[in-house]
Amino acid sequence: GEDEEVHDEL
Amino acid sequence: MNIFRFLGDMTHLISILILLLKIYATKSCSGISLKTQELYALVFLTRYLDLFTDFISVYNTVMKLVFIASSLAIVWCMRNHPLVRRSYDKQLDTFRHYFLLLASFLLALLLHEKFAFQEVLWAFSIYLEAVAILPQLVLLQRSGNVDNLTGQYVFFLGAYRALYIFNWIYRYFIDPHFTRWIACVSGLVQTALYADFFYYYFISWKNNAKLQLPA
Repeated sequence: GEDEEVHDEL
Repeated sequence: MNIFRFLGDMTHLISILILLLKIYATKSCSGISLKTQELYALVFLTRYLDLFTDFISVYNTVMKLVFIASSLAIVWCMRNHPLVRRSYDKQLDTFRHYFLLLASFLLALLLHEKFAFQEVLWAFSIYLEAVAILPQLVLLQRSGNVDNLTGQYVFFLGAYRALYIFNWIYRYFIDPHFTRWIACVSGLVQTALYADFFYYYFISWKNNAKLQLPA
């Protein structure tokens, strides 16, 4: 779900 | 993506290219801590577990592959390349980095975004990266004079996370719900550890003198 925070930073 | 984070990633990439240049051009790793390089390889391997599960962008995937491949290549070179390994300051690189591993892992078990395998390892990689430079800084203090490429390498390595702090500030202003406390606090600690190095780096730049760290 969108609460699943994806780590978009390196 | 914002300019601060992009500049941060480029600065990080430059630091790695400088180190690769030093090792390739001089066939020497004198002044470089193998322990720090091993910790960085572990940081990338534990942080980029989502490499094949979460696709963010081509840029993100390519950079992750570059960071993993370069850190492993540097560790391999320092351990196995006949010329490079001979120049390794083994007797100076004595920081007990296993404590850093243990402390980071224990902290990750306590403080993480979610108690899931990938998230605990992600937090571990964040904490480990913050302290991974310590063996390198101790080695520089012990080895006295610092050659230019090594000095530049550490400088860019420290500067990259400082730029990431601006990235977090910027992202917070854009979206107040954006909170990355783990990465942000860890990034502040990481950058603070470079404070004295930055000071002596600035002095050597101002006086146009050799970089000298006090013993």
